[in-house]
Amino acid sequence: KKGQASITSFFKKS
Amino acid sequence: MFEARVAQAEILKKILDSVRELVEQGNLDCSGTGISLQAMDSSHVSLVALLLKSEGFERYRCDRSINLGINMQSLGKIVKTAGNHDAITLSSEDKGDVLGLMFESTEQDKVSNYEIKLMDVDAEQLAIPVAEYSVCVRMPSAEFARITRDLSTIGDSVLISCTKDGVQFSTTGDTGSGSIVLRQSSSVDDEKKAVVIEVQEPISLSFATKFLVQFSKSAALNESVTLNLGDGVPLMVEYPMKEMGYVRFYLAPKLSN
Repeated sequence: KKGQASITSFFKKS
Repeated sequence: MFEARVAQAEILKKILDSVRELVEQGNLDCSGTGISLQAMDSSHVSLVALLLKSEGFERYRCDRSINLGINMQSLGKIVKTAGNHDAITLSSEDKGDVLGLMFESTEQDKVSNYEIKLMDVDAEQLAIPVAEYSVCVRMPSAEFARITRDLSTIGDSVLISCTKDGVQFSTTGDTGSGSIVLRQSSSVDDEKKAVVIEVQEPISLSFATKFLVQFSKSAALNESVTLNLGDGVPLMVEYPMKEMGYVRFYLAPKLSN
């Protein structure tokens, strides 16, 4: 079973 | 003062159609170089990055950088009322609280003016690092739409596996499974119909089907779409818009728990 990653775990606040 | 005029409303309609289902509201960042928008979907799984370069406009003026907080649904609905060949001028005063839209028919016998109230959009601006992608696939955008739609009838995630021999889209659901392989076109008369696969390293990643379906609805923007995949980075789906800029979608992968 795979879990959905969040985009914010790849792109950080600028 | 901000003012931007596009010769044909059609392009704005297509752009708004491609993002407004994913993005409820966003900040249009207007500067001397153009208009950009960055926004996540409500579940923070995907991100839309839109760039409209100043050169892409018939007329463009932006004296100082401004953020226009916009409800994308409202903007989409208003722009939809313009004729495809109408010219559209967007405008806003430096400290204004509305975005003005003026539509002019080609015969210049009809002029429509609208205003949309600006809103405070509390959107985190994210830094998108330049990624090294292992794979870049360029394919007809209609084909990408077809594949995502077909597989969405079966499963809620799609595994994209790519080697230099081809790219495979596969899914599994309660009712069964399916897979579609596209091979690199050997010789194509029409560049736009080509499937071109560039592979630094083979890769396999899973993504939520519903987002791929959403992205693929942007097919009207360009006959070709590129999918960029890399280990440890979100999928980047790009629809270039000739001299105007691009619409890019980023999608976080599904990861093994």
